Amino acid sequence: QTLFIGDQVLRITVKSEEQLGLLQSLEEEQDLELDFWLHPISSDLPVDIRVPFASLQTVKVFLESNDIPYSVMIKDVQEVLDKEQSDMEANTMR
Amino acid sequence: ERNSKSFNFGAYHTLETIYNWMDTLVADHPSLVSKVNIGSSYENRPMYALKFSTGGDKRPAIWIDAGIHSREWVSQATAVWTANKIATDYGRDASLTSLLNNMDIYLMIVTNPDGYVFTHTGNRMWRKTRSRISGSSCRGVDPNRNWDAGFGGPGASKNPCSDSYHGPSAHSEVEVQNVVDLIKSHGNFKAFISIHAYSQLLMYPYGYSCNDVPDAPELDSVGRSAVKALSSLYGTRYQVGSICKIIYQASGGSIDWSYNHGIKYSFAFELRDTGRYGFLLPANQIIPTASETWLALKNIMEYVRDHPY
Repeated sequence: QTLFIGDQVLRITVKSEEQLGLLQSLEEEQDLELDFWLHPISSDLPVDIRVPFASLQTVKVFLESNDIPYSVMIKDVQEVLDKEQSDMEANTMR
Repeated sequence: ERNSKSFNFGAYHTLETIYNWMDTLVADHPSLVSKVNIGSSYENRPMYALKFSTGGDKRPAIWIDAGIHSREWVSQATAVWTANKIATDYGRDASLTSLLNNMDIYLMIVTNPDGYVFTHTGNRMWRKTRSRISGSSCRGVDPNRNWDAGFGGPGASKNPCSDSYHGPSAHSEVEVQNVVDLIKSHGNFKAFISIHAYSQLLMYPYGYSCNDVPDAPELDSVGRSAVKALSSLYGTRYQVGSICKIIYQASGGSIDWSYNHGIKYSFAFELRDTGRYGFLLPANQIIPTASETWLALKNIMEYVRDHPY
């Protein structure tokens, strides 16, 4: 299984078309290996991105330097997956 | 797990467990439920739809599919719960009974079986099919960008490494082609409902175009009624609208194809939540999600039953 240790899901609220464009450019940055759960389409809609641990600092600096508000939706993806897995195993045992 | 009465609907399950459970459902309700093998996936797994029918030949039918995007686990889990609900409520719920005395329901619980298996064995975040792409090291096509409806247009990617890759051609994915073949060969589907997650939306065509479909006012009204029913259980809020207007332009989607194929009542759900867990919705929300979604599904199906065309 691919591990997602330290990966976070960020919820981003864009305030302008300019910020939307910046997020769309982020989508093109394949090196960051971002996983867009909700894509940057409209300034009316939130954008959710799973950010690999290795890219977290880069992405957060990018957002902060462009004054793009965000919150951490999932602090550690692997923790949630581990809980999901243990729930499944407990159910199987039951 | 072989006993359908002890099956835990409030848990996520592997494909093998779901398929085994489908057999027990059929065994428990042999006069109502049958399993239809609509073909095989890219990795040669069988693709099963559950057919709920009280008889007749090619009665007007309702299609419901779940799990076309493999990582949206609450979709498949909701479909399992829904299958059990239909089977157990027939003969008890007057409205559902009258519906099934006039129409058939086809329910495909895992529309992307290869992807679903891969989410359990390789990468929980996998969304696409598992097909190999000529000339690329990346695998998989977004099966909800692969339908012959505005194929290759805005909102789909031509990059095989993208999660929204539309594929080399329309219906290139055997999983999509299998559904298309069933719908076409049956020829009497009146509704086509696709279940996704997340965002709490009920959508109707189009996704590939932002122009209103001719039936938009009616579909909007049906959608709003369904969402009202859904919200009555726990107060969960849903938005209603065309795919393009409510989320974004997305071409090659299933309900655009079904609508263009003549299935007027084409809808897509995006289930819970709106941004706490996203694709990782905790299992303790499966039953509440399925229960509220059932009210919306039933509302739509009743409307379809009462408005023949």
